Amino acid sequence: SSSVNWPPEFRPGEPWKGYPNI
Amino acid sequence: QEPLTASMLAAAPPQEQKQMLGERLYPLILAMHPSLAGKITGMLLEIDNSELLLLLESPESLHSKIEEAVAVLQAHQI
Repeated sequence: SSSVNWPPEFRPGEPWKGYPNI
Repeated sequence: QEPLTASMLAAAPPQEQKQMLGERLYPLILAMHPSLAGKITGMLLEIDNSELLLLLESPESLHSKIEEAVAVLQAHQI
């Protein structure tokens, strides 16, 4: 299920792969 | 570390703006919720950048926002 992947996890030092902006 | 400002953010591309905010938020969230810090930071990054800047300047507001995010996250995971 795609809902399991929400929310995207932030990892320090790695480029953010979530939404740039709302 | 100098405080993050709106003009510093505005100089960066949108994706990088979230990155910059995340790097500031993450250590604060890590101190409160070590096991969920990455997910909570990811959730909070959905908030408008201008509001995130305010949260970074207001520990109390940030605190309640983090608790809110934890509640949503836990409800979501059940």
